[in-house]
Amino acid sequence: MARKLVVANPKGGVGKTTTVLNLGAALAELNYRVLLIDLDAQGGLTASLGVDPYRVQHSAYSLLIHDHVSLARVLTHVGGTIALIPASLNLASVELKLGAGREAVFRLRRALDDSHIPFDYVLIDTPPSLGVLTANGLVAASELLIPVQCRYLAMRGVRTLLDTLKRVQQGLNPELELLGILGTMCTAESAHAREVIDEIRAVFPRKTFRAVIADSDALAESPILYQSVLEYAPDDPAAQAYRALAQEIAYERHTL
Amino acid sequence: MARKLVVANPKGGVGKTTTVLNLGAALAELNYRVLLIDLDAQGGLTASLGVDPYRVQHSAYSLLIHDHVSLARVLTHVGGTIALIPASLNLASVELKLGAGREAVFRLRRALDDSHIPFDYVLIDTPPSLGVLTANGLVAASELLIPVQCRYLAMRGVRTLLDTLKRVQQGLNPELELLGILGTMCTAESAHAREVIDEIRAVFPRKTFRAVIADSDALAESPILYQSVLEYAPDDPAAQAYRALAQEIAYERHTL
Ligand SMILES: Nc1ncnc2c1ncn2[C@@H]1O[C@H](COP(=O)(O)OP(=O)(O)OP(=O)(O)O)[C@@H](O)[C@H]1O
Ligand SMILES: Nc1ncnc2c1ncn2[C@@H]1O[C@H](COP(=O)(O)OP(=O)(O)OP(=O)(O)O)[C@@H](O)[C@H]1O
Ligand SMILES: [Mg+2]
Ligand SMILES: [Mg+2]
Repeated sequence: MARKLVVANPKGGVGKTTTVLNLGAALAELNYRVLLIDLDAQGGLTASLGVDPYRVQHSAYSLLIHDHVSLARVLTHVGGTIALIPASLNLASVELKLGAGREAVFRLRRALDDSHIPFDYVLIDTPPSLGVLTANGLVAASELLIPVQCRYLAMRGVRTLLDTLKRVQQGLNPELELLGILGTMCTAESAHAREVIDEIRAVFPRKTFRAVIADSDALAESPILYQSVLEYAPDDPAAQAYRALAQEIAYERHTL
Repeated sequence: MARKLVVANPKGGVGKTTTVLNLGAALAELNYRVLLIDLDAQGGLTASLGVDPYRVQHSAYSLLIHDHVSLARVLTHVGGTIALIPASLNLASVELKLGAGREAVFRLRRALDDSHIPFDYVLIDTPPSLGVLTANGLVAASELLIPVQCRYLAMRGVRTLLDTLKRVQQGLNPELELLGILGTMCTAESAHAREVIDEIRAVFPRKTFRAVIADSDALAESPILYQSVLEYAPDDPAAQAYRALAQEIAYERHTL
């Protein structure tokens, strides 16, 4: 039974896509079979893996809109033990097409439940909003990872997201648990970043990962070559940090 | 007749809110009367000005949902020559409430056209998406400013945004022009950031502002004290960069 993680935070630019890409690669390095799912119409994850979201034939859109589309037809292997369900531009129209009914947010969960392909981890990337696409991720997953940029403005959104988590747990998906909060873009030299990570640890003492991702050019560059930072700059501190995160998640399972 | 600027980019975390806050403050320093409008349900701009988006009585929501609500009732003065139309959490429900009809995206424009309050500049902050809220901003404004973070993943979205601009110009708002592209979080020491800004200038030669905003802790810290960076750290390079941007916009008007 695969562990299904959704990486979400409605605040933009906090490292959701970067975390799915590099945590996925780090878990694959530990020899786990990993499925990555891109629910963001902008397709940052898809593009970072060398697939063009403008031209892709089958995507997450097919899974959400059409009944009984098999996972095997939509996914594409991107190297090692990693497979991808890509995003496409038309994901942007899903919200209007599916409407606001309860059924609309169960589409991805049903598609994953119907599939018998063996994976150890499913990582779901979400857009910076709390609409139908992110809701599909929150309902399909059983663990939530929240990346938080070490800046004040990014901290504000965590409270709202935890309120959303409670509502999802009470209704749509009682098994969804908070896996943890990940500090991202935490530059050691920046006093402000240190203050923010200390504040996050103080407010959420048992829910913050030990691993913290520092600012790193290599992280921003690796998608240009369709690589994770683990392949692009294996000894970069950010690559080491994502490896440490993968071990914390795989070996010390601490859903809180 | 006020100049109406919308600051938009569906990529998250590129400095939209930071630009509206600090460009607004820099224009007010030049003694212009400035109206800031927060269309993001997360309310980063609103919170940065000391107004609580969770408790505010009147907000942009009232303007978009109700007919004939006057601007005067919704706006609040936040110091100097700056007024704010705050965001509230219920903005998140606007998309479903207004539906997908043509009228849905003209709500803000009508509210601004009906008002006779004299402003020199209206700056509109938008959420990281291309839904009804951002569309209201694109239809209400006559100039578009696109902040682009100096990272590869953030560059990808510019092409899609310019496609959206063309569609808006051909249909909903023919007077909307591209005011310019602003490089943000461009650290001088980072080779990657320099490559990205050079690439942006090469691809959009006459559309990129001379002013570039470097990485700066002061920018991330100033919202904690409900201040712009111009008040919080007047001599910080980021404060100087936003002053230079304001002068470029006010005195060299170069819609392209
Ligand atoms: N630790 C880091 N150091 C430096 N740059 C980073 C780091 N993490 C992410 N980035 C860069 O910052 C930008 C934002 O990251 P990313 O796109 O992963 O965030 P996101 O939360 O997925 O954004 P969105 O809300 O738009 O989906 C990207 O250009 C990425 O390459
Ligand atoms: N030049 C800069 N240097 C350092 N930090 C910055 C800079 N510009 C913005 N920031 C910080 O980066 C984060 C993202 O900026 P901001 O929230 O303005 O982006 P945004 O595009 O409005 O995000 P969203 O897509 O979530 O609305 C904030 O915490 C902000 O304080
Ligand atoms: Mg993303
Ligand atoms: Mg913002």
